Amino acid sequence: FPVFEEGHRQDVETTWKYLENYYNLNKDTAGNNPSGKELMATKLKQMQQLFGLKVTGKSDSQTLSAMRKPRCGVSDVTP
Amino acid sequence: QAITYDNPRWTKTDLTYSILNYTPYLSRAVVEESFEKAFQVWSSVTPLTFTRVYDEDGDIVLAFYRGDHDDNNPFDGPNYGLAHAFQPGPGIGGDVHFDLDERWTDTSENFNLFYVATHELGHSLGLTHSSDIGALMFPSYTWYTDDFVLNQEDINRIQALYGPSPNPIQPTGATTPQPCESGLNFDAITTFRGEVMFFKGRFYIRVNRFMAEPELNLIGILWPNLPGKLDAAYEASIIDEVRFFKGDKVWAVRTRSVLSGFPVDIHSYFGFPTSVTHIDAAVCEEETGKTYFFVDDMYWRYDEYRRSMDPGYPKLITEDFPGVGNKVDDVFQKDGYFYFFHESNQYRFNLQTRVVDASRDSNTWFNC
Repeated sequence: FPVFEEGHRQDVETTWKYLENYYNLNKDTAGNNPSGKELMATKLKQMQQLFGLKVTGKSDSQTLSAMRKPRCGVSDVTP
Repeated sequence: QAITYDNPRWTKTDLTYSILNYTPYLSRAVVEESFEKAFQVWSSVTPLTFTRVYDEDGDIVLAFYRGDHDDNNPFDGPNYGLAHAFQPGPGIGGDVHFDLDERWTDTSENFNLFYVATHELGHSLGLTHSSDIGALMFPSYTWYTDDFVLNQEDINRIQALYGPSPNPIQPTGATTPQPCESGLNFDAITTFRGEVMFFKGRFYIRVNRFMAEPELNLIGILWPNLPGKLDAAYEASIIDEVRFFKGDKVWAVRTRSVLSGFPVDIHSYFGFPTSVTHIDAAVCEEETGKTYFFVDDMYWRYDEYRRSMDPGYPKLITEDFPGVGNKVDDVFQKDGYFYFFHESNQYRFNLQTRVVDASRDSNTWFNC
């Protein structure tokens, strides 16, 4: 997962799980097979945009802390 | 049901709801009251009505589940996923599921059931998430005070689906401050460990050298026990404390915690006469440890080292701070200046020459 600055396994899983739950990460992958790295960055940017975070495409500390906040279980991208 | 994929809404306005079960953390009455209040938030801004039914499933069924509960959206135990809901439609459509493992409350403590229910009902009525951090439909849990007001963005979006409320007086919602909007005024401003924080409603706008953009966020994210709509704030940097004022109360915080014993009243803490019922603005001059309190057209001076008011006060603001006017909304110190704010203007008062040497719009700190 090259987009991760710190490479912590826990961070990786938090990010992956969050994007899977709320940003359709899995379904899109199955769909049209872009490279994992680009897709991950695209999804992270979507999430950072909605949360008003700096749009870096990277799982920086602010993004991870937003991901750890209690939230609604409805996806952020599909109706 | 006539439901379109990208614009799901109910085609009838008289909706029903039923409650399938309860949380062990709250009495049945509190749960029912929380849900009733949540429905009222939406019925007050639309033509929709919500009637509770008992012997059958309502259009909207509210229920508490633990873990996997066969809807392809398992709950995950305490924290994180709190609840979810389904778009308008038959069967499970419109239903709201709450995580049974959460500690549900009816206070400002996590997690307030009314607030989460109101958010999820937004989904039940067809709304998606919002990127406005002040909106009810923002994805994260942002509840922290009990004077809940629906955000104008939420009202606009639900009325785009169902039209306005039949009430002759249309309710208006709270708005999230936009740092670069002109005419912006603030409730309070203070420095905070080298940064400057501007407070408005339940929000703060934070600027520091390392961030090109100002950060807009909810006060409650840093200090859950502080109220919104503050009156004044100042930093007593000699003891690494920031003090917030609202009415005749003062809170003291250090980093992210409100110090124990606060709030206290400003009369016993600072020695104000009882005739002083609020503080408009306050600033501590770092070099002298003297704190200036501005109240209406007068100001007091308090010595942080002696922890008592200096004699000979109050005095008229206009006497000693010429050029800032006779009323101050906010003030903070940066370098050798006091920056006074009144309505949407700010005045830079030179502490050496004791004159205003510049005035400009209030939002010049935000790189607009």
